[in-house]
Parts: sequence; C-alpha cells; structure tokens
Amino acid sequence: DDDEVEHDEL
Amino acid sequence: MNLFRFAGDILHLLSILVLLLKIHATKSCAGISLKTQELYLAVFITRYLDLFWNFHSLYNSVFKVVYIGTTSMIVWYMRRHRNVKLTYDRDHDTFRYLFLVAPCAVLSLLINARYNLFEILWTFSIYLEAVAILPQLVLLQRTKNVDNLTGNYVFLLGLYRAFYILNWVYRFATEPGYSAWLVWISGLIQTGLYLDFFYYYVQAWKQSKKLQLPS
Repeated sequence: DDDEVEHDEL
Repeated sequence: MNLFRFAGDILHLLSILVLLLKIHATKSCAGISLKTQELYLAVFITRYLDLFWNFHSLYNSVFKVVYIGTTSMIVWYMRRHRNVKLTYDRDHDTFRYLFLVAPCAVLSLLINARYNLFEILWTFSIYLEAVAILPQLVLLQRTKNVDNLTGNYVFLLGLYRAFYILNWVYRFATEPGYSAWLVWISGLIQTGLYLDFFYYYVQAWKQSKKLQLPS
C-alpha cells in the first residue's frame, strides 16, 4: 500500500 | 536512530519538564504564552493521531504519549488551576491563533506528500510547529524581563531543534536515498526563529546577567 508515508521521527 | 536525534528528543522532553516543574513549584505561569502551549498541543494531537494504529517503535509511542500528556497538563494548569490561572499574563499574550493556523492549514492542503486526511494533518502539524513559538517570543519581547526558567525553557526548545538539524545532516550522509524536504525547510525556519533569542541568551549567560530582551 503506497498510500502510507512512513514518519519515523517525532 | 542516531545520537543527535536522541539528544534532540531528550532536550525537547526536558524543555517541557522544566516548564511544568516551574509552574508546579511556583504555582505561577507568569511569562508563559498559553497560545504557544495550545498550539503545541494541537501540533502533537494532529501529528500523533496515528498512535493507535501505526506502531513504529515503543520509543516513538512512549514519547508521543508523554508529549501529549505533559503539554495537556501545562494547558490545564494555565486554564484551570485555581492559583496558576490567576498569574496568566493574558493582556500581553494577544497573538492571534488564526494568523498562524490559517496559513498552515492552507499550505498543508497545497504542499504535502500524499493527499489524504492523515497525511495532510501530519503536514499541518509540521508547518504549525515551525511557527508555534512565535506567541511565546512576542510575549517575552513585551515583558522584557525574562525569568531564568522561562529563558531556559525557550533555550532548550531551540537546542532541541538544532539537534534535529544535526540529525538530518547525519542521516543524509549515512542513509542512501534519505530526503525529507518538507520537514527540512520547516525545521530550518523553526530554528531560525530562535537565533535572535539565542544571541541574547548567550550574551546574558556570558556576562552572568539576567536575560533582558531589547525593545
């Protein structure tokens, strides 16, 4: 699902 | 995760704790902008909306809960605590929310990575965080005499942003394909807003004087 963007920072 | 990012998160937490401790211990919120605190609460809530279904790491989840919880406590103290609320400097804390919230909302609709609700809210939170300190800086400017803890609070916040920039430089150098333009530009603007304050903070510290901002 490439509709999700990964946010790994706070 | 690198040391710069970790240091940034810890400094961020420390800044909030310094503020909460000051309010709790002195039962006073003189010099603190409720507008800035409420904007930060809006930043955390819109950014960490994914807390319940997007698990990234225990580290991230714990920080998200702690940031929302501690900032809610500060807002509660300033709005509801029977003694603390009397010390709130509402006559000087007059910055309009709309001047910050509206442009950030429009910008997040125009410039974002994916056009869906949660991504737009996340983008909004990035833009809003960049400018949320402005009511606090204006309040400091107006009241001129800055008490130590309030000065330390703003200094620690600025330091947190500086470490995030070091973290991005480090990631850019070590992670192939890593880029985050939207976050970088917002972060640079955010850190830039602290430069003036930093200058006076360091001057006062060098001369061991009380921090006073020029008019």
